[in-house]
Amino acid sequence: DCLPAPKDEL
Amino acid sequence: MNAFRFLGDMTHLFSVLVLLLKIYATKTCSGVSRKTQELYLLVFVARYLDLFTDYISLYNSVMKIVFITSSAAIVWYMRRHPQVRRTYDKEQDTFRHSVLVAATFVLALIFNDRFTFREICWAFSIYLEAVAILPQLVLLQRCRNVDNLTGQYVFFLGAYRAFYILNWIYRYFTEGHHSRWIPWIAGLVQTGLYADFFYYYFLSWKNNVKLELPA
Repeated sequence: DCLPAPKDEL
Repeated sequence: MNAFRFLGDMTHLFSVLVLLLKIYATKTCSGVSRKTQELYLLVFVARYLDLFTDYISLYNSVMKIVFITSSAAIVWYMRRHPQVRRTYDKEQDTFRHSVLVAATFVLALIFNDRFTFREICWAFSIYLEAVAILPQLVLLQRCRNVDNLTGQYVFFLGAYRAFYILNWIYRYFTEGHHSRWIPWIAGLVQTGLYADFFYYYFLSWKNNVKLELPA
C-alpha cells in the first residue's frame, strides 16, 4: 500500500 | 493499462503525427514553434533514457522510440529541410526557451525522488514537458489566425493531458500505490495552460468558424 506508483507511463 | 491511459497515449501520438504529416505534406511549418518542438525532443530524450536499461513492455518501448524519432524528424524538417525551413516564423517565435530549460533543470535538482542522474533527468523531463507548450501558445497568439492542422495539434496535445489526469485518478482508486506528487503537480499545471486555448477552440468549433485567438 505504501509503495509509490511505478514509473511505467510515457 | 486502463482506457484513459491508452486514449492519452493515442491522442499524444496522434498530435505528433498530425504535425509531422502536415509539415511533410505541405512542406510548410508556418505557425509551428520550433522552440516548442526542440523542448519536446529534449523532454523525450531526458525521460526515455531508460529505454536501454529498464524494460517495461514492448508497447512502452515502441512508443518511446516513436516519440523520440518523430519529434527529432520535426526538428530536422524545421532546421534543415530547404523548403520547410524558409517557412519558419523565426521573427515571431521569440520565446526565451533556454530560460525554461534552466529553470526546470534547477527545479529538478531540488525536487526529485532521489539525487541520481536518472531521477534528476526524469524530474527535469516532467517539469519541462509541463511548460514546453508555452512558445507554441505565444506563437499561436501572435499569428492570430491558426491553421486547422496546427489547431488540431494543440487540441490533441491538450486532450492527451486531460486523459492522463483521468488515468491518474483511476489508478489512484484502483491501485494501492500512493501517488507521486511530481507528475500530479506538473500535470495539473500543464493541463491548465491549455484551458484558455480549449475555450477558444471550442467556441470556433461550436460556431463553425476558423479558430482565432484574441490578441
